[in-house]
Amino acid sequence: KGDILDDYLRTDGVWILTRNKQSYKTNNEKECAEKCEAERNFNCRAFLFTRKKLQCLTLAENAKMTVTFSSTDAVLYEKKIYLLQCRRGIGKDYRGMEAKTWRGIPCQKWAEKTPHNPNYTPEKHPNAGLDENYCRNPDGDERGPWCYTTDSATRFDYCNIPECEGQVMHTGEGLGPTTECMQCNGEDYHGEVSRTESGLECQHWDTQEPHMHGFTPKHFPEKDLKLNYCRNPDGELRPWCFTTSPTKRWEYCNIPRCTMHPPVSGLGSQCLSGKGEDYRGRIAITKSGNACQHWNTQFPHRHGWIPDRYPCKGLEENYCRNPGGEKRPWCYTINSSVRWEYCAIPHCDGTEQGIADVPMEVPLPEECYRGKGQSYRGTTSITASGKKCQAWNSMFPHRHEKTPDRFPNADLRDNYCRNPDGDNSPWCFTTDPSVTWEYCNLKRCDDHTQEPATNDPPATTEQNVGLTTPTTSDCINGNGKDYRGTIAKTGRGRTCQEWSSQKPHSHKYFTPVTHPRAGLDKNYCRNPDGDVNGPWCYTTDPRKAWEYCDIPKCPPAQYECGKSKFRPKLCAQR
Amino acid sequence: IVAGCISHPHSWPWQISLRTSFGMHFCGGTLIDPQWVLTAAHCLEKSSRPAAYKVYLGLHREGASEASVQKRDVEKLFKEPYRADIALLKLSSPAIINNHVIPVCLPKENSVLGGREECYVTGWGDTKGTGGDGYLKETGFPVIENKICNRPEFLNGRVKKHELCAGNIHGGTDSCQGDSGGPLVCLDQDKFVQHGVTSWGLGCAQPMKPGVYVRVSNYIPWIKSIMENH
Repeated sequence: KGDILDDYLRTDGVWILTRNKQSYKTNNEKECAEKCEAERNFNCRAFLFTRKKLQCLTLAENAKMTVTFSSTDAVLYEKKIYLLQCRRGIGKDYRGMEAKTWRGIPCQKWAEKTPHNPNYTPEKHPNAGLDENYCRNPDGDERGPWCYTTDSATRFDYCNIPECEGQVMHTGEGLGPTTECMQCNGEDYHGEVSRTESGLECQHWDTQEPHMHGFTPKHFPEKDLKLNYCRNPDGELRPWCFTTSPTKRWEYCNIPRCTMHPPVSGLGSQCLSGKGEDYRGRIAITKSGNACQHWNTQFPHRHGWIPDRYPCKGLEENYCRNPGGEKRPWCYTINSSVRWEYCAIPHCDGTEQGIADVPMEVPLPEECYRGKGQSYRGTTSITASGKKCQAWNSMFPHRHEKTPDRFPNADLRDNYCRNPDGDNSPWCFTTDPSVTWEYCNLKRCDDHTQEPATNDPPATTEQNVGLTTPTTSDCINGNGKDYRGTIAKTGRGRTCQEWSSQKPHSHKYFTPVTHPRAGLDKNYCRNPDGDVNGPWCYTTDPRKAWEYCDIPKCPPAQYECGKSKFRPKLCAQR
Repeated sequence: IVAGCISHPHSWPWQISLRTSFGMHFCGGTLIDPQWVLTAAHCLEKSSRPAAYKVYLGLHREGASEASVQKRDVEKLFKEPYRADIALLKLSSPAIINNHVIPVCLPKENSVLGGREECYVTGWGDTKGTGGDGYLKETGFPVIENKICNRPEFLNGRVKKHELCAGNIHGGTDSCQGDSGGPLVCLDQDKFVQHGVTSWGLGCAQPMKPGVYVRVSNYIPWIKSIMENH
């Protein structure tokens, strides 16, 4: 477990009156919890801690069993397991207070010998919670908790303990629901198991030691990557975690499987609603008419959506499905040159016949918005300053009220830019904790200038960007080939001859005509031949044909790394 | 680059072309400082002599006919000492920083990418018939967490922790031969940061076979020390 106190329900300012208790002196609540765990005199169900006196009282009873009254300095911690009114799986850890069989016969106390002499007693099984005559499952019986009965004709019988249905509601206010078992692949598992199946402790998701990884809470805010609890953020077979062992990067966890299965919605499953993840209809042909490949085959396309691995995704036959949160149902096709395509599924409201489906190669008209962008339904999810958008149904890092259920017509899908509140343009909450929201990186359609298509011939460099910016200042970079300053004297003080002149020195190799791009203007020092020693010139001294100029080096260029002067296309094929 | 598109000219001003002394392009690289280029070590296998290589900067066309092109000799080359596929080239003289030649940003030491970043690769490499040959192409796709990439149906444990992989699950677009040594950059706020050096792949753009890139953030101390000491 992540934290010993996670197993307890905390209530401030409460004292409970109990008979069976033990007093200790501890420095904090955690130490007190450790005392409770180690208590040998009775089953410790709760503890009280007083901050001023640092008094720790381990208790055999909890608030359900006895009277409570207020006490400002006290904090009551009750073991959640003793507050559960339902059983998880076969109920081996059921510690509730049901004390009669399913037929209504009162249970015999586990410590008594009549009317039945029990094999399972508190002495023999001190950790099985055999208190009073409560239903228990000390032997791991598949049919759940049971008890010896007070009917001499019936030695034992089973109790009617309800199964915790996915979401286990603990008693007590202020404690939210916690999923203690998993459905399907455990993608919705929110429980607190934090050890792997081989017993290794899990690494905290927000640390990079001992294993560096990308599954951070910051990057996956909706995946509930809390503490070091086992989770399934990547569609694995079941929940897992990175381990604290340097030699084992990650391992699966053993999470009990819920016996109740989530219902598949009836109406929605036969037609397209939302992204069609619950579509369970029998359409098996793509929008362009390709027949679908069977999910359980690997031909013609190899893939990872193997039905056995994903029992809840409905990967039957070759029907169109959306197992991975795509835009809508799709399938691999039997056409070896078309790996996959979307399917045309009738919309549940009958208004669309999948007409929104477009082949992935055709860009969607989603790079601009009209008006204030309230009708914008594109998939841009980057703000004007380049921040990534927070998902609308996520409350991390920003809590907000612009949720899909409150704005059902605003299409608040994923983390796409939207304008649910009539703002000036589409916007989103950002994933940057310091910036609540920003407008998105979108243009108004009427301002939009068409980008060249992928296969358009590229414009020439000269048309788009012109020539290299020459150095017009009186300094040189490198060998000064790009120097375009106005120094016109050599290093020894001689005046330069004009490049277009043939007097006093006649020359034919370096003239404005032969080197039109070399900047051979007037009599300025230049380096038309890339001389490693830098710019030079013919001199006006008849005795000296040419000489180097003495031009200072430019200071290092100031630049901002990673910032281009020309906007990239950012073309991506997904 | 398979699929993707022809980039806007000079929109990736840190991209360099690594060439033979005769001027033939064979690998990419990235300008990380006016006088330093980051590339893949396997691009330097043919010769350990710096004189065997030339670096072209500021170009969009592989033909390098633009006036913006700067050419530099390689003064020194440094391969990562533990044989990771990453290397540094010191140019004979600093590149001139202008609108066409700008260094990329490097990531913080050991910074990690989440499994969702949209990143971009560029190069003049093989297009596998998808067009744009001879021009600097680009394509974008997400980084895939190593755990996923190492699944049996993907790269089956071949990806080491000093590497990262990126691509589309269904393939279709990828870096390819000739793009090696070039950058995988991701937008961080308003700057591009180089997180990967194009290294290897199983074919190009194959389904479930994303490309593999050297994880630059693991080599920041090495890069710094080489640049400071040379």
